[in-house]
Amino acid sequence: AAKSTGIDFNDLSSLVELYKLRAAILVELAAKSIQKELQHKKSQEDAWNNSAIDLVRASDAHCHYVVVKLFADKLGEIDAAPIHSVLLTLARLYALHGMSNNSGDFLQAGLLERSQVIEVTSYIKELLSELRPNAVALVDAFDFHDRMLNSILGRYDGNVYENMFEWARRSPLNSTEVHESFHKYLKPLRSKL
Amino acid sequence: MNPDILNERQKATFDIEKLTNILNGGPEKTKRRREIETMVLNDPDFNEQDPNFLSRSERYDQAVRKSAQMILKLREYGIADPEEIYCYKSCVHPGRPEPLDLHLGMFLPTLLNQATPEQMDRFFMPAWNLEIIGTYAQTEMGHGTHLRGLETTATYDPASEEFVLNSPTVSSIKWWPGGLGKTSNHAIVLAQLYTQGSCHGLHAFIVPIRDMNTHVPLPGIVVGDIGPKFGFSEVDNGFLKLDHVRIPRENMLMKYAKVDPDGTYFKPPSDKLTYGTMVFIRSMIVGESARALAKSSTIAIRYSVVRHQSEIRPGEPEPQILDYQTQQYKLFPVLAMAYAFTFVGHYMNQTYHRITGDIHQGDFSELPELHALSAGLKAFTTWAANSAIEVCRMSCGGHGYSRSSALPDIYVDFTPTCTYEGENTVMMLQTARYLMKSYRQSRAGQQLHGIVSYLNEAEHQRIQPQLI
Repeated sequence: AAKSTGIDFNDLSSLVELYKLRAAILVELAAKSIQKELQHKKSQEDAWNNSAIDLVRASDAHCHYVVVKLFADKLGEIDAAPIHSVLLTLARLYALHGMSNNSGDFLQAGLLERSQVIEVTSYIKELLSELRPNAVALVDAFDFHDRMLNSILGRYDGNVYENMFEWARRSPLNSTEVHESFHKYLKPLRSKL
Repeated sequence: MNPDILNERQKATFDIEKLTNILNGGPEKTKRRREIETMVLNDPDFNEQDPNFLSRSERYDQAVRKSAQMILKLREYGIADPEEIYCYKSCVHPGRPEPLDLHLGMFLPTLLNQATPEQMDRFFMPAWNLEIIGTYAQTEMGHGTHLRGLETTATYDPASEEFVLNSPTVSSIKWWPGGLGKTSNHAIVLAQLYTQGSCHGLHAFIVPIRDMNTHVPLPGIVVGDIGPKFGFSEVDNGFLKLDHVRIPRENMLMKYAKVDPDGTYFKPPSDKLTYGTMVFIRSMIVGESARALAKSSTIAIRYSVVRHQSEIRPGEPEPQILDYQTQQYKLFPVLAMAYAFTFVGHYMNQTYHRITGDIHQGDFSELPELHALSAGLKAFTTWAANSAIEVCRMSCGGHGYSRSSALPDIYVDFTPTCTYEGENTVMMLQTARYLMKSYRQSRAGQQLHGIVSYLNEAEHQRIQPQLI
């Protein structure tokens, strides 16, 4: 059985390894599900359909592994220490958050123990605090021009409320002080009541 | 500048510009992107009315006007590099699909990848000059991702050396292609090829659908817009019914598969080549997932430092909502995902270009892996991004509902990626097919290569799932 002890949650390569094992195990489970169906004299097509949930789960785990691995690989190309550090925090958060959300898979595969699932949550909380001071800088780095983002809430200068008010005033419903529906429907209605 | 956001920027522990350069692929790329943005944003020809206050027809009209201007300007400035065209287009239509998307993103690439040199001579320059405006019609009203189920037929008539394109049923009417409704005058139509009494599966045909001068639909063609949708208001997604429409033999894309004048069929070296354009788009969608997440997290995180609400400690001023752990727990994983998908998007882009380069050299060995990877990652990233955009919108409280936040538009314009170019569950099952094949090969002692090579390692480690 896969060893679940001694995982270093600070070490991104250990996390990549866990994702790899999860993917391998779920691929194997899906293959075994098909095999089991075939042993019950099901056709290949029916065996496939009856294993589809496991198959999608295996693909999902495979893709998740690929994403975590590529993020880790990218970090290997980055020399600047402050950037490497903040991206490492993000990569660990991505990996640990995925483990927390899919803890059933990791537990079932024997890759994590129950106590380690709790440990994962506490690591996530630490990473959230670590990221807090850099949160705005990290989104600024995407470098969206205000007119490309086209969002009043997301304005670079943060002047949200005054611009939201300005925007609302441009709504076509505000083009006249009194909307024509008042004269067409509400006023006549009033005289009938 | 809002003092809260100013204060946040002073706290950063790294050089933002350097990280932007990493995300863009180098300082030159950042510089060029900004040049293009400035060019478009300072151009009065691209001024627009806020689409939030326009009807759908007005939005389509405005988008066509801007797209027409865009084509002229691209010529004027000599912008021909696909990446730069994409960048220019994204500035002209920020975050919104546009009526010429399919022409630029699918019609032209399909010609480049699947047309013979003679067909390129005939179609490419007219398409480049927009005399031919094309789209890519694959999906049918009753059939989507399962391509073998498509019903449209192309029957070869050796007497006239023509194909007869036909929609035999209502469910076979082509449905959804962007630009098909009102904009295009040609469509690449995917149809089941029949010649000498046999069906040879799905093949691509260039079908004229409207008169190139008057733009009136041609005889046998019923074409129009499919109506309002969930987002995509600028795009005329359309329907196309073909009633025994005759096209010359030379209009079948014959770089790989061929039909001789007498009707003899020559199959392509790989049946996956027909779907090459879809693989291209799926690869691009991974980057689009990253972009949608980057935008959503930018909006929600900036707003969360401006917004103050309630209190953490009694008697103290209302804190920034980003100081709440619950808000961080909603948004920081989305931010992490945005970075992760950005790097995956770069990888998919490079991998696509590397493998298609090999294909042009006649090496098809990595095509199955590309097919499986692009399908799986398209599904994985779009599912995740779709939910995450909604998390961002919800984390902006009541103002996330306002169209002024841009979050509703990001959501509705991104959500269709979960179904177009392959419905996500079906995509995952395609990846699973490749994984099962690889697993069997590893069990049989074969050495696997590429991204699935871990299945060999796993075999060595004798991993067994445990019951709990």
